[in-house]
Amino acid sequence: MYLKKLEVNGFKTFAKHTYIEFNQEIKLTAIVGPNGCGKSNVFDAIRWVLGEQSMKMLRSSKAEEVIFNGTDTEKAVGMASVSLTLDNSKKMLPLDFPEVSIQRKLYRSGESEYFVNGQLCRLRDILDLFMDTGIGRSSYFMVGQGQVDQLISAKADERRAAFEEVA
Amino acid sequence: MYLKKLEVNGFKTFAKHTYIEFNQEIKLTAIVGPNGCGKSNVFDAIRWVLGEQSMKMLRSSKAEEVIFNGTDTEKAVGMASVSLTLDNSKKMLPLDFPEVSIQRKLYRSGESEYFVNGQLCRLRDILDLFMDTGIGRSSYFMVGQGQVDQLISAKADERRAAFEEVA
Amino acid sequence: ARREFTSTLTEIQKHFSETFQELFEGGQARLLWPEEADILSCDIDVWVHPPGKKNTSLQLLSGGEKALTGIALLFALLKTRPAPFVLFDEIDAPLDDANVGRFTRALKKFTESTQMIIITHNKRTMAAAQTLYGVTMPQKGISSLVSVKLIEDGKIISEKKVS
Amino acid sequence: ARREFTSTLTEIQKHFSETFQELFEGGQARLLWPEEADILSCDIDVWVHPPGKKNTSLQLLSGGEKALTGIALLFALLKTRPAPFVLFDEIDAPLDDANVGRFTRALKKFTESTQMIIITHNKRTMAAAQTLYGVTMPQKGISSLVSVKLIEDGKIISEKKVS
Ligand SMILES: Nc1ncnc2c1ncn2[C@@H]1O[C@H](COP(=O)(O)OP(=O)(O)OP(=O)(O)O)[C@@H](O)[C@H]1O
Ligand SMILES: Nc1ncnc2c1ncn2[C@@H]1O[C@H](COP(=O)(O)OP(=O)(O)OP(=O)(O)O)[C@@H](O)[C@H]1O
Ligand SMILES: [Mg+2]
Ligand SMILES: [Mg+2]
Repeated sequence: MYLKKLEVNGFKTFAKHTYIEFNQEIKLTAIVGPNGCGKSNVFDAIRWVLGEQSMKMLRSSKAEEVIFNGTDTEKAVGMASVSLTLDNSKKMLPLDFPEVSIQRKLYRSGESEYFVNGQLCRLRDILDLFMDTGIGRSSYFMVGQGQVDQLISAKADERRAAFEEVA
Repeated sequence: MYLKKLEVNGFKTFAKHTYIEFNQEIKLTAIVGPNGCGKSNVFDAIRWVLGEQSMKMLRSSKAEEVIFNGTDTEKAVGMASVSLTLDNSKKMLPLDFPEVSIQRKLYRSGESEYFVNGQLCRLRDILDLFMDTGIGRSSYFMVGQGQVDQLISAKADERRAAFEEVA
Repeated sequence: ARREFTSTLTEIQKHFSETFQELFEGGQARLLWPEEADILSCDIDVWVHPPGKKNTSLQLLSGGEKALTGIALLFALLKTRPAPFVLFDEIDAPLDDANVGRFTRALKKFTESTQMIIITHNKRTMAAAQTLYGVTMPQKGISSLVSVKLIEDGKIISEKKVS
Repeated sequence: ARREFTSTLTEIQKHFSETFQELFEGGQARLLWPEEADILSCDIDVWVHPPGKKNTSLQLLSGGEKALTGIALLFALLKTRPAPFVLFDEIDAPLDDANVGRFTRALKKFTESTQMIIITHNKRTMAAAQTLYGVTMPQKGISSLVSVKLIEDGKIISEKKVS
């Protein structure tokens, strides 16, 4: 399984439809750019579409704060949408498709929708999909900015959660 | 008032007598070096000789942990000593000397000694000396590693302490 | 379940001390847990001994040493159980040039099994990557993505618009 | 006491919004406190608006934006009440190259009134300093001080032993 494509629209600083494609041959990709331009927002988008519910992990205080809030010249939008396409040729995800795409939408009204390969589903279905793949919420596959010494400075019980995920 | 000389002996990684001299003309000095070589320990030494009592600010859990603890080849020592010499030609410090030197010693026994210009004194005397100079314990003259956004991320009451120091 | 968890911990421990020695070029590190306690609920501590120094409590480590130790443990988890892809946000920020070199050498060893996407400001780490994506704001406050290239003196030039 | 504190806060506020605009090349920042509350005990909040962006809660700021905002407030305090000397430990670490440039330009303005000692790994900040001291460990685990010089390609060479 590997990331094939990320499509973002209306999420944080991605006001317009923006996408990034990854190539299977490329194993090490670096994302660069000036302070405040939206690099960590790319990771927030991935964390969000995988079902993240914690506001703290998304650096916001209300769920709707991830929806593009406007700038001096552009108006705020009414919906945030992120979709992530993954290669599933080795059937790591328990679905019979060679490619799986998950999507999450949130409207200003507070309503949210989740999709797997275009089919409306529940958050639960997305979380179950990634169970046991090492791409869970408490696991070590994502390290946020300034969090590199989290594993060693954390209390022993937080460390334990990462070890249990590995077992 | 400016820093003229720092002398360190037996404090953290400064096992032997080490000193650094500053020149009045030089206004911007950079301290450089590899990870773990002792740069932040230089700042800890300055914080310590100015009377710092908080273990957290000195990155240790017991007072004696600032005494050089030995390496694979060198034995631990029994005492840490730091002395700081300041120019006082503008009489910013309420003492009638053109130069003031403060010193702090700590023995493995837990006993500590403070000196001003070679005379034994109490911690209280050192803290009083720097009262109203902007070099107090809660003030903004020292920013520790990783603390640059402390002022804006802190709770409003911690921020207030720094503002009150300025008033 | 107990036997399985103990064998996983022992494997993490083995990788942790190997990766630590690789990144610090010496020294020792291990995970510690009380022998007789219940493995499914006891505390698991980290003990480190950077090369040449006496054993250190984690608190005394410098900013860079803590980051490098955190990276060693992270890589140990990845060796024990490879994740299909990983996302690291500026984990090289506290490291000096020499340690960034050791970090990127260790990072490249994972490219067999794992897709790695890392955010960095460090030119050496950029040079180690196979592709670079730039996030820019041609219009203040709105992000757009471009594919970029690193040229000799460390400048970044934008190749083509991605989306 | 109240009148004095209010006038100090107003002065910090003035310097904060000026320094913020200098470091971010635009935008706005201010300190906020409730008008009718007791100035000696109420909360003092920070409100920022980076250039081009809608007003942001501090939480939404990026790592680099937070550091730069913290530096702006720190410099505002120093302008309001200059300290004889200051010690900054890697405050430039989260900044990108352009922001390090703006930071060092702002830093140099203080050299009239304040002795500044800064720890850094950033070559641009090193280049801005008048003297460089190197902390090294010729013997593992034991620090020694040398005076160093920065040569063209960013390498550091050691001049003479200090102590
Ligand atoms: N909902 C939103 N609408 C508009 N802008 C937003 C929204 N949420 C966050 N932002 C903006 O995103 C910016 C932060 O972006 P991000 O954290 O991705 O930067 P970065 O590229 O990681 O920078 P650094 O190198 O400093 O870490 C902030 O300026 C913030 O105002
Ligand atoms: N009492 C002591 N005796 C011996 N060594 C000590 C003592 N206290 C701290 N140390 C050592 O000092 C080192 C940390 O030094 P310091 O924090 O100054 O590094 P640094 O130069 O700031 O590095 P970085 O660039 O990573 O921030 C640790 O390796 C620690 O083991
Ligand atoms: Mg970031
Ligand atoms: Mg340090």
